[in-house]
Amino acid sequence: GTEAEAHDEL
Amino acid sequence: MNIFRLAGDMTHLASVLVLLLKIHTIKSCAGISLKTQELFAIVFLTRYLDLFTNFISIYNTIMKLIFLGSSFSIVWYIRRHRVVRRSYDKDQDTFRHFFLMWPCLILAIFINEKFTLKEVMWTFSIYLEAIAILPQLVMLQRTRNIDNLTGQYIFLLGAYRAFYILNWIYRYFTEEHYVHWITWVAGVIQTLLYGDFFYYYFQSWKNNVKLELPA
Repeated sequence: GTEAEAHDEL
Repeated sequence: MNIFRLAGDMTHLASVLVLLLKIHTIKSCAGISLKTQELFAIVFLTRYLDLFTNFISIYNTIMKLIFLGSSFSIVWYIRRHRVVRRSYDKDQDTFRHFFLMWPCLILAIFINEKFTLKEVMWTFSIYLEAIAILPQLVMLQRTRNIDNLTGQYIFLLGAYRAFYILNWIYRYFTEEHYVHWITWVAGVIQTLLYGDFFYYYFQSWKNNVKLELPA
């Protein structure tokens, strides 16, 4: 996944 | 956002609210490990470095602010509040918690998805969160007698981790290219740490007796 996808969780 | 992720975030939020409720209304932090709370504050600080640069949703931003604000205010309450700090069991909370940070930092420098400051700090926060509960678990073992709010707090934290694993399983099957070994391995280890506590929590609930850990 992209970086944004990787960090869309808390 | 799937139902497991939402349930995870809500149990996480509930755990924080339960702890704040205990501290704010009862003015007591008995049984709560300051060391674990300090580690959580560092976890959120290093994880949400992208708070103002990487917008995902209003929901994400608000939740990040809540977790940052609550974790730092809990640490403040235990360390500085005139009444609350007197209930802190300092002698039972002796874990050398800052030593946990070094292996996490070294691991994050070597095992990450991208070698940038933000990404290494984010990875560090994932590793640190996995073991941040250890001082609290050690303290539970020592005090053994656990009041209801403390028990519920730790149960909700464990539930949050369990829901996140279900969320990852769901996302793995519903989204393309959704593979995140670092978060998964750290997350599973973190959840396993709650296993023992869960066992005794359900036993006490089933038998309707006060939660008490074996010596």
